[in-house]
Amino acid sequence: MAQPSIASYFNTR
Amino acid sequence: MFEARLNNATTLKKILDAIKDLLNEGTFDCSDSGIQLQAMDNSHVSLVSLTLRSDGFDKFRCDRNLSMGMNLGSMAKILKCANNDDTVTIKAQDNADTVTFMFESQNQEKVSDYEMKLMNLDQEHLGIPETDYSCVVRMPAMEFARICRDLAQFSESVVICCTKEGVKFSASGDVGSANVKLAQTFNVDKEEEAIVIEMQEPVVLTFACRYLNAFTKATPLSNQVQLSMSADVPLVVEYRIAELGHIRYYLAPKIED
Repeated sequence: MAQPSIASYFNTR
Repeated sequence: MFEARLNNATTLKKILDAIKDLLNEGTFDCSDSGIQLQAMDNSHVSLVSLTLRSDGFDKFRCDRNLSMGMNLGSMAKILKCANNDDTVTIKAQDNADTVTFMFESQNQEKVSDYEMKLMNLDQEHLGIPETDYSCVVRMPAMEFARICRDLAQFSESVVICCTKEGVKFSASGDVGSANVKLAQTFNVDKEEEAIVIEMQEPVVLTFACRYLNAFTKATPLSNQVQLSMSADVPLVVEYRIAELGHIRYYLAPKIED
């Protein structure tokens, strides 16, 4: 299974 | 001028212990509402969000918003120099490039101060949307830590399955498989021993044990931990810090290759 980066779930402010 | 005082260094030591394995450095954003830190771990897999409210400090003054980038290893070295029952005061001038930690013993006979260089950290802030979670589980923090530690022996991943009957943690690997089921508790004497499940929809999600175990470094801060889960969005592991704020960790579920 792959571990996605947390950054891909939240928008950069 | 920034000045924040806690009458007991233990809380700050515990907070640092809860973040320093995940983060090498972090920016403490100070305003009149308190101190915030948000940072992704070194590999950008998880996110740490710390909130300390100004009214939770024994003294708090922040004349101008201030961002202090700190090396957390250096901060840990300094906090080791404080006794648990020392009063700790964090001080910085506006636009300063250093921060001072002052420790005072209970009888005021020993006063020490440690000045630390600040860092310019170019950290991006992530906008975390308000989310209604399908399942919210509250359970004893020690129990969660125990389960994460135990299951990590069997696999790199743990599957969390939550229904209204209970929550099940599972891991399987070369040795075999492990399952820990916790039922919702009713009529427990002590609130901190309760297991409470608020479920809109059942969820089954897979998470990396390594990160869950890193989050449990916050266990000494709180009797209870709250897990908030929905399909396809990051898990939130929250520890409340009594009368001061909270620390939240975010971790995306693993996905099929």
